[in-house]
Amino acid sequence: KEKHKILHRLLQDSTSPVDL
Amino acid sequence: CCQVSKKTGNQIVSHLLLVEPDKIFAMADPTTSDTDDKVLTTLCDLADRELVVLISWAKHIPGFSTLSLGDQMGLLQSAWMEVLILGVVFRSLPYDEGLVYADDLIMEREQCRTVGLLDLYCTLLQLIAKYRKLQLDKEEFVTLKAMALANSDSMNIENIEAIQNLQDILHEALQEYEKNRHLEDPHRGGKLLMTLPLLRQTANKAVQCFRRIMAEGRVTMHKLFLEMLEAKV
Repeated sequence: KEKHKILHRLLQDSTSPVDL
Repeated sequence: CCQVSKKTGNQIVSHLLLVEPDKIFAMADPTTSDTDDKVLTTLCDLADRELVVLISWAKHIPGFSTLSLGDQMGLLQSAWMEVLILGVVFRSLPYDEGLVYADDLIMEREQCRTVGLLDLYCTLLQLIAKYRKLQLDKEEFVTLKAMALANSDSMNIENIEAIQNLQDILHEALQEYEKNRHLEDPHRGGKLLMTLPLLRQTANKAVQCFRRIMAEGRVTMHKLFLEMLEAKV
């Protein structure tokens, strides 16, 4: 995950996830 | 959302239409002259900004954000180029021989040849021709994009069952949409799914092209684009 830190950070940014 | 659902006949497809990102422009630097390297720099900068939007879009696919962070990363690292390519393909459908990377960056054969992307251009035209023949509509486009992400065949998946569930939901959505909107062709859903191998082949070719450009060090690439290119090894 350290190697892919930008993707990791962007995914952790708060958004409004949609549940199934 | 309910009004859109009436139109598509499926709630997931309607939701995917609603979360479809706005257009992104290439915005080439107007202060420098148009060299081959400048075109490639513009293209790589566009891809980098599209990736930020793509990651945010993925989080709005029903069920995606409930996957583990590792699985979200695995899917995106495997499928990002397929999703970007589908966007180029859909935008290019009305054009005869131009690739619409953005509304302000339409590349034709000669320009693709001079920047070293002719091989990719030819493969993209083949893919565009397939979707043009099918008259791919926007509902199918947004559903296929989500399916490409869910069907990324990443080697690094922790919860295979959760991914399978996501695939099933999207597959059902496509089937229901086709049943409601394209009754004239009962094989249409299958035909769309059968375009996915060429999409993957094209995406792999695109990654190879940009990895070559990265290795040549001819253009400056932003960090996220570099990170995703390196993740595709």
